[in-house]
Amino acid sequence: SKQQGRLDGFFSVK
Amino acid sequence: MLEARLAEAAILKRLLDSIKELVTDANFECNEEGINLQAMDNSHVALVSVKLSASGFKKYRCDRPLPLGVNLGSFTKVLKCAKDDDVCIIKAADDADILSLTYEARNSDRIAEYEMKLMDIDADTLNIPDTDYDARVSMPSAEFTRIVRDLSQLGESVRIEVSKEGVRFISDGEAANGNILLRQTDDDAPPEGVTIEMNQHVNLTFSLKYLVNFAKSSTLSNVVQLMLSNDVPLLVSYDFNQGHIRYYLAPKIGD
Repeated sequence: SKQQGRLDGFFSVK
Repeated sequence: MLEARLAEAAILKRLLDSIKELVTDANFECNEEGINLQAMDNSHVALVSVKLSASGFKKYRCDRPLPLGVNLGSFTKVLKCAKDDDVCIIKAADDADILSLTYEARNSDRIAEYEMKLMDIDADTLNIPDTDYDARVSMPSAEFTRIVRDLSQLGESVRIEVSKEGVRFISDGEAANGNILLRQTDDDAPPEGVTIEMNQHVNLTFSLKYLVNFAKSSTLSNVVQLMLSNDVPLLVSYDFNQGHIRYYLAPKIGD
């Protein structure tokens, strides 16, 4: 089954 | 210092209800343009971003940027003491560790004052890139709430598919499955109707637990927008008079 992805990597720290 | 006068406490109460189960503590960043909040849930799966514009307040003054670190559970409790139609005034002095809230009753001389402890929260501000989404769906927020609640009875995930046919929400549970197709309504625009813009076929899977949580924001707006591109986080956006609340949710990946 599919695994839950994370937001890290999509948004960079300002 | 911050002094902000909100015509109705209901907006803040509904906002807190929309985020309190996602995030425990967060900074309300106040500046002369308004109040912003950005926070990620502990598991880094979802991010909530709130904007309240200065123009949405009856009176708004913020001399310099001020982060108000708040425990959202405590804030919810204090806001429960306000009636929905109370005028709500929030005040904080520079470098203060207290947020004061005043509720003025609309039809009586009742004035209630509360104080809440502020906290130092060390949180990174994230840069959310502008994205050209492959699909943009606008629908009644009550319909979205119904769909995610219905499907969450069947399974943990929903597959959202946008094609020429429309937008389809598919749940494949262990004991039962279901799917709901919404077609673009040609004779009805939002808030009642559904509009679908699509540049490319989209097929993504998300956790229903989070979507059910996001759907609490239907108390803030009659319309919800879903923005989707393959392999990037879903954006669920509710716009209201005073600002907006936006949620980003990482898709489920792999097989």
